[in-house]
Amino acid sequence: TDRCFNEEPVAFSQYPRPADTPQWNSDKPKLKDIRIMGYSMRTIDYRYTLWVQFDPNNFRANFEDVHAGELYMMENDPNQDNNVYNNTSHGWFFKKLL
Amino acid sequence: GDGMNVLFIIVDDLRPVLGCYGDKLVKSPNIDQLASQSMVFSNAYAQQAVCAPSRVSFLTGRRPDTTRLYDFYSYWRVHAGNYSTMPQYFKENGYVTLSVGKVFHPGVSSNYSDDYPYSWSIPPFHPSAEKHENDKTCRGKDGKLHANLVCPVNVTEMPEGTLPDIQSTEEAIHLLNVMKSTRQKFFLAVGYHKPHIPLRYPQEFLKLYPLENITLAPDPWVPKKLPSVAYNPWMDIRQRDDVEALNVSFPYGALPDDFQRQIRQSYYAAVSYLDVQIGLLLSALDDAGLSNNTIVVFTADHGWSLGEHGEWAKYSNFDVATRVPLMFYVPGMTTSPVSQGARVFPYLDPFSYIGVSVPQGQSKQMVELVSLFPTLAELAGLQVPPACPEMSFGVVLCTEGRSIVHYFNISEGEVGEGKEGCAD
Repeated sequence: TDRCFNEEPVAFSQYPRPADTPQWNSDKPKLKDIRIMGYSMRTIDYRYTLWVQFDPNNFRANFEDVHAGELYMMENDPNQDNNVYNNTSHGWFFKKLL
Repeated sequence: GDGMNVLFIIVDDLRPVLGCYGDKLVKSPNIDQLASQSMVFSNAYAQQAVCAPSRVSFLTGRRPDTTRLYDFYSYWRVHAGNYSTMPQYFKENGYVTLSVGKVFHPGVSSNYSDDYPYSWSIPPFHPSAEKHENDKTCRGKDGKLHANLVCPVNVTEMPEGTLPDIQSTEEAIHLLNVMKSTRQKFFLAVGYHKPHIPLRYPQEFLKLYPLENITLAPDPWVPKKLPSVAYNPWMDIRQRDDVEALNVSFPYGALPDDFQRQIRQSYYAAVSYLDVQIGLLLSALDDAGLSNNTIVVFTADHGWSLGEHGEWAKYSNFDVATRVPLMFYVPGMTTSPVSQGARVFPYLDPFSYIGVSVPQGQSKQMVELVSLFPTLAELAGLQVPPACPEMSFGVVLCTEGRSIVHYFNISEGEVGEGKEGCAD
């Protein structure tokens, strides 16, 4: 909520899913079927996405319950093909974020 | 921009495959010409890569978690909060607000009325040919008509002898001429249907893209480390007759290479068809003598995967699905003052035009479509809606975006230093 932080601008997006694996309604789940929400933040340098539990009854996303993550570093992976979310070498990045 | 009119052009499913965004293959001379007079944002992103949530988000200036619209089946005014929309704000500030084509996503999510009368001064226009969009109108190799994904057509053989976007252009031009004579300030939103599927466009546009020039995506495979939850199985593509006939396995089976090329070819052809419509519309703005006092905004509701990561369509958080073109033409600001009657946007024929247009100004700053509302308000000289508090369900007028007008002064290629948003 503090917009005056000394960081570069970020663009956010999100996408809902009904399940962890692809199924017939993964593209366009109805609200009642949404169980997971993927929240992305992107800068010039990276895209960071967390897929977290989502409750359609109260619209709450639970960031304590992370189903999956994505991290793409744009400088050497501009097409976002190499997800380095689980690379321990990026621990510095998560520290910085948190 | 004080007191200027607004022409707001929204394209359905257009990723920035445009000459002005560096694409070497596409023929988009009219959009490139607009870019040559505009401030172009090369890193603009939608908030959700599907039509209704994205449109409601940028039209209200609030994120999907605040509109609570993630699908197609609720109307934010009753489901989340009675939020003001951008056109409503202009209407309440003395503008005549007009909607042509697909501006709001039709149906429940805009109360079956495109949010009329809140947002619009008169009932929104929808092209009559729109109802045939999913009819079997595509001639197959068997000579019969199908509901295909790849669908170049002879327009004279189409129902009503036309296509929806052609009708929308005609209506928008008609409204420009009406507004010229009434001399009232207007906010005209024109929503084009293509290149949304089906890729149905006049068949002559195929000539611009010989199949031998069409490549596959640079990365047409599903990335090994992509979490399964992130993958979009492109169901709407699979359900088209021509794709269904390929019997591609669900969810990860790849389309045959030659068909991938055909989809990409038709997407490009549909973009050039769209470019012609934009060219005719902007040329009419010139003809009406309105180019000197009309702000033109050009964007899309989200992008579209063209085979990258083994995906098609939108429905994901990948950049190809969320990144959009975004440009602002503001006479006297992004260009020198334009004298009335001067031609700013002469129509350029993509079949014969050879040339390159360079954006007037370009920003690499990360910007979001949710910022359109405050940006357009500021450009038009209206009071910028206040920033929303953390919980804004009961706040009628506020925005979760930020005006990006301060980026207009940053020179080409330059990315501003930090502390953005603190200036005021």
